[in-house]
Amino acid sequence: SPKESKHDEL
Amino acid sequence: MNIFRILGDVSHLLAMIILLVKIWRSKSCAGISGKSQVLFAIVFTSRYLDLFTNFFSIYNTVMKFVFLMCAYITVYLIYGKFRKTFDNENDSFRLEFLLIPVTGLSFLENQSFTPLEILWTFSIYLESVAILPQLFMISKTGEAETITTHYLFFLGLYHALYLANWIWRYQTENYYDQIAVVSGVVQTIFYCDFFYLYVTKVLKGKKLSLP
Repeated sequence: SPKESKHDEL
Repeated sequence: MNIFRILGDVSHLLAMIILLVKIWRSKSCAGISGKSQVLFAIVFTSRYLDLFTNFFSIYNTVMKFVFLMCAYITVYLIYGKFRKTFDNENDSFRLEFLLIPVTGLSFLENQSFTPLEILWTFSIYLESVAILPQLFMISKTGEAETITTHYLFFLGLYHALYLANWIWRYQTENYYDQIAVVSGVVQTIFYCDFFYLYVTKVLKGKKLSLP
C-alpha cells in the first residue's frame, strides 16, 4: 500500500 | 528500487561521510552549522521510529541505522569532541522559526492522525528546511570551505534524485506521496542558488565566497 511504500524510502 | 532512488541514497550517504571525514581529518567543525546537524538528527529520529514497528528489507534497516549513527556522531563531534572549534557566533539562525511552523503543519496536514504518521510527516517537513541554518551561516560569513560545498552538493543531489525517483514511481507504479513530493520540491529549490555557485565557482577550482 502507498502508506507502507513511503516508509520503504529513506 | 529504481536507479534514481539508489543513487539518491548513495549521494545522501556520501554527503554525510564527507562531512564526518572533513571534521575528523581537520579536527575542526569550523563553518559547519551545528543547528542544521541537530535538525537532521531530529529528522532521522522522528522518521525512523518504524525501525521498531515494521521490517521492510535488510537494506532499509541497515541504511536507516547508518543514517542515524552518522547524524548522532556528527552532532557529538560538533558539540562534544571538537566544540572549541565550533563557530557558535555565526550559527545564529533561530530554530523556533522552523520548529514551530513545522510542528503545527505536521498536525494539520498529514495522511492519518496517528503518532507515527504525525512524526513521519514532521520529519519530512523538517528535512525540507533543516539546511537553512547552514545556508544562513554561509551567507553570514560570506564563504565556505570547498569540502563543505562538496557536502552541500551531494545533499542537494540526493534531493534532486529523489524527485526523479518519484517521477519514475508515478510513471511506473502510479505511486506518489503528496507530502513527500511537495517538501522535496521545496528543499530542492533551496539548493538551486547554491548549485549555481558550485558549478560556476567550486568546480572551476575557486573557493566559494559571496560578494
